[in-house]
Amino acid sequence: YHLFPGEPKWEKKTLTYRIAKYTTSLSKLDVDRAVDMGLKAWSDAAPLNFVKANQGEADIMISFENGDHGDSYPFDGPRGTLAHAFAPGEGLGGDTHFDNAEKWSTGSNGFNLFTVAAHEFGHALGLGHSSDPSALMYPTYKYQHPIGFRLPNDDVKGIQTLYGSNVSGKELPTVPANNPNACDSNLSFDAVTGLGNELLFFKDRTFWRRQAYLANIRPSSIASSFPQLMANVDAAYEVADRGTAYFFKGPHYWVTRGLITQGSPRTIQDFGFPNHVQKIDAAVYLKNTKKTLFFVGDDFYSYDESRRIMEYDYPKSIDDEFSGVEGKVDAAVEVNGYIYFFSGPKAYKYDTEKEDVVNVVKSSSWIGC
Amino acid sequence: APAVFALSNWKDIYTAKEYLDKYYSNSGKLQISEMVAGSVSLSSKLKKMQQFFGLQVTGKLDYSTVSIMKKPRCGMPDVAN
Repeated sequence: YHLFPGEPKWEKKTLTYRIAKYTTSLSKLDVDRAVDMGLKAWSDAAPLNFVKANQGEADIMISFENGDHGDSYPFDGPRGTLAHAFAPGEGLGGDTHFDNAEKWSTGSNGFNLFTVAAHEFGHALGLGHSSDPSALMYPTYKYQHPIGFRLPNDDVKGIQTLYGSNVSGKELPTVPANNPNACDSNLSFDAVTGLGNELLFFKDRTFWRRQAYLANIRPSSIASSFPQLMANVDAAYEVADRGTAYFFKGPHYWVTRGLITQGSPRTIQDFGFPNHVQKIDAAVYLKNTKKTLFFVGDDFYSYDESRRIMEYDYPKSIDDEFSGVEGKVDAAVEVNGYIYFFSGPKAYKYDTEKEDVVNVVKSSSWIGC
Repeated sequence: APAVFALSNWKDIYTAKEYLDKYYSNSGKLQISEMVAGSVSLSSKLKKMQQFFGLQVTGKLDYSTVSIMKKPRCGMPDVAN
């Protein structure tokens, strides 16, 4: 790896970024996701946090540009130069530009935006080009699959030279010491949510990531991906068409895009709960109706995501509405049109058309047991 | 063809000039005449690039050097300014 002369780096560990101009060749959501994952490649390896700004100046201003765009490094049309970024510093420092003339892609047919973004953010954080062909910071383009991507060693050494490692001298524990025994048949979950094309299952300080149809499910520590949540998540849900997820603990919630937290925690009163509600047990977003159901004790509320208001004539009784689901609702998630309720060691598959439970399995079977 | 070139395809010569001016420009840009007649500056830039990419360091514009120059890449210089 190489650093820039004078080894410029950010003195702060939490950096803001803003996508000021999008490309016409990908949806905003795809660009947001690629950028989030490109940043996460670095925050997984070093104690860095990235917070998305939606207006004004940010440390890392990101934009898709054509030809001469005012920074004396004009782009050259399709192929050739794909993007560039500036070393850490005020003003232009850290800014990252992509050539809008390229055919950007979320896959391998065209230039994979995650691959190029992750490389450019290496520059924005203070890394020059590496002469190691296996490194992400090697100058020429080489497709990287975003799912399961792990930063090559050469890049990890470079970024940790500048910012240290996530924990002093040790690899971050991906599985915390008291990792609950996944195949304990009494295993229950604290929260379950979709996130992109994965399902996340939370328990104590651990969470499992499951891709829709893949068996490889491995536990991670919540602290490693959600440092602000640490442990004991009460509830979580994702509004997939907004690419936004919500995580709840006590009277607070956090908003994330992918695994990147957007700003500081907020109070659940934002949703319009009555003041006596200080914690929710579970939450699930229903794609068809665009409503989020919040479960609190024996009752549930319905929040209209389109109008962003709590619906009237709620709360209603869970027993009345969801017959067949027994016990307190710990977690809930919608998959392929069915609502899955997790209550203690059992998971209830609820068919909203039949208005009845159509299957009951062990909760732990969802993480491969 | 001038000693510095193992090939005389004019398009490649322009590709090489643009590439070296962009990514190895810390000692100034090249003249097209240098590209044809060769020069110390050109040879040293080529050597720097060949060394960076782990190629045989010849100072000559050979096929393996030109093929790297044609690959899509990041716009940041390899020799940091």
